[in-house]
Amino acid sequence: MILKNITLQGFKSFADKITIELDGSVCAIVGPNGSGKSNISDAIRWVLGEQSVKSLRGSKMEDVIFSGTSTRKPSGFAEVTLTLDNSRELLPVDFSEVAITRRVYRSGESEYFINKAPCRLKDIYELMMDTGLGRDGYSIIGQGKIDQILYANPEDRRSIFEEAS
Amino acid sequence: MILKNITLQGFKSFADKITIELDGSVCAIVGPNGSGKSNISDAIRWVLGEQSVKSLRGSKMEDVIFSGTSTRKPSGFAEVTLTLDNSRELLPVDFSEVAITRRVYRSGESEYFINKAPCRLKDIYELMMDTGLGRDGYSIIGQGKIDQILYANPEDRRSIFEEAS
Amino acid sequence: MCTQFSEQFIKITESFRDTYVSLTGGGSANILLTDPTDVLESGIEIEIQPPGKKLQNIMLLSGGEKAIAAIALFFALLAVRPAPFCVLDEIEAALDEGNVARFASFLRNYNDTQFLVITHRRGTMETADALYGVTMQEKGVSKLLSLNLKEASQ
Amino acid sequence: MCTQFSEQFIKITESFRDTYVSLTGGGSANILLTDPTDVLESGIEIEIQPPGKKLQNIMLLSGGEKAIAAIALFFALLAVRPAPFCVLDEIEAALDEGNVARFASFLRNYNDTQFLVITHRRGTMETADALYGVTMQEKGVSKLLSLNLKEASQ
Ligand SMILES: Nc1ncnc2c1ncn2[C@@H]1O[C@H](COP(=O)(O)OP(=O)(O)OP(=O)(O)O)[C@@H](O)[C@H]1O
Ligand SMILES: Nc1ncnc2c1ncn2[C@@H]1O[C@H](COP(=O)(O)OP(=O)(O)OP(=O)(O)O)[C@@H](O)[C@H]1O
Ligand SMILES: [Mg+2]
Ligand SMILES: [Mg+2]
Repeated sequence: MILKNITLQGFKSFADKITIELDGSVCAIVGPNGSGKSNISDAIRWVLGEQSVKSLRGSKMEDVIFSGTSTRKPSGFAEVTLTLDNSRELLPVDFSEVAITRRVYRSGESEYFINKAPCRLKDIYELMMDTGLGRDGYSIIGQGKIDQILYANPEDRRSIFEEAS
Repeated sequence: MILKNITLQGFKSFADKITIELDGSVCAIVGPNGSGKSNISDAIRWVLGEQSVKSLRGSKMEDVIFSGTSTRKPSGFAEVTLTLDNSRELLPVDFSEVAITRRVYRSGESEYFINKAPCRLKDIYELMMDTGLGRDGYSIIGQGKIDQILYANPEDRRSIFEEAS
Repeated sequence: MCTQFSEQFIKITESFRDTYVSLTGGGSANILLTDPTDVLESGIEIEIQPPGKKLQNIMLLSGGEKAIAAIALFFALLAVRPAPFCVLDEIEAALDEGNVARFASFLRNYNDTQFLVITHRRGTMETADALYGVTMQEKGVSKLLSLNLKEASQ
Repeated sequence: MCTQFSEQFIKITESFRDTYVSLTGGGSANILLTDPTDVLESGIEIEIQPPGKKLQNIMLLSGGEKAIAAIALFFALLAVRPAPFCVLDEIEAALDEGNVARFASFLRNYNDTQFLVITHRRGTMETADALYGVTMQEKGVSKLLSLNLKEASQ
């Protein structure tokens, strides 16, 4: 069980800081339409370095920052922290626990941290490389997207196989 | 309640002749994955004159004919009859009940009937014109297709409105 | 021509506002011309405000919120251009139980149109007048089971 | 290069056959090279035979049958290129109750990968180790409810 918890603050509909302790090998997220479930999936994608706003269902990166309601002001920034268990030394660092943090301000300025130490986006990519995660496309399947694995024309499908190879 | 019943024979997975009496203003069709529910929707589309094999989920018109199983031979033809109540004189014919039949043989030869009298496909179109049915796109919504009404770019959406106009 | 489009457009827009409120129990929806000065050439934008939320671009809506907006638009078009029957294949798949219940009662109360709905949602089954079970006892061959409403929504 | 692709391709194909059978309780699946003489340039075709039915082109499969094939392929790729965790957002939406039950037990028995599944299907909820409820008591603001498994699958 590699994911220990995820903390969201100001990320999309998660205006207030929320920490989700992931206590199991199968964790189910449930709730009504529009409550914020897929936003959690977006948060994981984002903290692992997703740069395509389209994959985050937005039109600009600022769309991930809580935009306010009739009773709440918009947030000034969005921040997500994903904490991973590294006791099996899957990640190439010396910590038994690794917290990856990404923050973006309305100005567009971004900050990245590994265990609270500032780093670059590139460092997060390199950390996650070879884990099968982050940018590979098939460890995070978005809503309505499962069929795409079949619909790609034969040449596209083949490139999925080559990536797996 | 305009639909009285639908009869399918040799149409896709409906190898044997089946008649569905449609006794209500809200009729629900239920059953396991792959049992044949959407095939009924295809049958209605087809008998009303659908010519696009893609809209029927096939690659050629012959794909609508029952293709056999390990224990059953393929059918030589597919036939669908849709019976409509015309007591409110919605359709421009003198019958109080109108049965529309379409048949296709493996040879590709097609036959069309209105109340058992042979006619052309064109006659079926003309019969159904002005009822809001058959070729308009939004009285039969296929599986997975409801979102398309929103995703079309602004110009495409506008053409839907113009059609409605 | 331009007037006819404007009239129909207004009818559809008003109808859309009504259908959206019936389906969501609150909230609002609107259709705008991207270029109001050029009715004939303008594209159209859809704005949705789910109950209690801010007005948003369709892209940011959740899967279920988009589906409800699409269903509302479909019924708005139907109101302006009625059809004697409609076939709906699992269109409420993305809706949660509460939204399915509203969708089902909307269908129930819709006069002058007969609906054939393919569904696996209990809420929709419960408001149907008649239930038809399709099965394949013999593999690859469809047959019909007549069902009573009680046993299907176990 | 060509050998490496062939080896991985064989692994994925074998894995796909296994995952498809586990998910459907029968039936078979296969991946073919459209041009077996040119391994590197060939496209790939997927053949599916749902339990008891004939081998078919993916296009003729039902919505649920396609979804199961896609899920099986996803797991086949995962087996060959493991990931420590996966996030699955309502991927079993099109599955009937029987297929959901098989999907849920497949997840349950899958070792070495942690799954975060967003779902509204009871079968999936029932096999989860932990359940997290997301709600918006204050409109537009998400919060978490801790849920026990009994109350969520009412
Ligand atoms: N930047 C933002 N600020 C505030 N709210 C946002 C922001 N981005 C998205 N949202 C809102 O988050 C809500 C929930 O989205 P999400 O896609 O997570 O829902 P969901 O629980 O997955 O629903 P469904 O079951 O319908 O898929 C949407 O109403 C959306 O408008
Ligand atoms: N010409 C044909 N001959 C025999 N079987 C066919 C033919 N065309 C389609 N089928 C089969 O009909 C089956 C049922 O299709 P259908 O799409 O109606 O299922 P469904 O009940 O809607 O399922 P779901 O709940 O998954 O959407 C498929 O397995 C398909 O292979
Ligand atoms: Mg969602
Ligand atoms: Mg179907």
